[in-house]
Amino acid sequence: KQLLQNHDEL
Amino acid sequence: MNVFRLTGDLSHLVAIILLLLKIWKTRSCAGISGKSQVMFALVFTTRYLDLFTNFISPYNSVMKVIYLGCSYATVYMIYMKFKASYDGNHDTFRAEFLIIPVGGLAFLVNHEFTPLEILWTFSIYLESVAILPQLFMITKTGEAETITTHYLFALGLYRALYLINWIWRYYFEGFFDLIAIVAGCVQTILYCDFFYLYITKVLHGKKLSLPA
Repeated sequence: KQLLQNHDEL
Repeated sequence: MNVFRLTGDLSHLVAIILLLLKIWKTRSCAGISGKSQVMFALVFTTRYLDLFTNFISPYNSVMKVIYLGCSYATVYMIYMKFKASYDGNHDTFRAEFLIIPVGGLAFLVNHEFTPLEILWTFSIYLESVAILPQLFMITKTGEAETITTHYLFALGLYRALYLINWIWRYYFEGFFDLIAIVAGCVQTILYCDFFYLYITKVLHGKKLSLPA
């Protein structure tokens, strides 16, 4: 499952 | 972090710095769409609010600050410092036709209905179309300076490399972010026509000019 609000890209 | 993500980020950095240097060295922002640049500043501002809430890595924070700083410096040069050279007459794309629908979409289609998440989604959607005023301006004037085309190529390449990064991450990490992927595809597709012209003309030493 993808982690929400962990936007690790720029 | 994989090699496609890193080269994508660096390509993005090269694009931003190239544009800034071009304006600084020539003391002119002729042929550059101020509207696209304002939208990019808005993209970075709404996306990087998490600088204050979510620490990821020193690399991540430093790059965010550089992107933000360069983006604001570019807008400052276009609308303040070298205002006289700004080609406003040809920069006629209606930005509100992009910003309003994109804002509406960010409210409707997002991962989570919270202010930060909606703003992040807005930035992703807006980035995908923010280059349209610039491309529209080139279509209108029928030409672009070679250095401007290098800027656009690096900017388009960045998202294309991100697409490969997302395929990589899906296979090797099981990670995917559908909002970013769909918007990233749209963004890359917008550059296809330009990529074709860049490869067939600019790389062969010709200036990018469109048939009248």
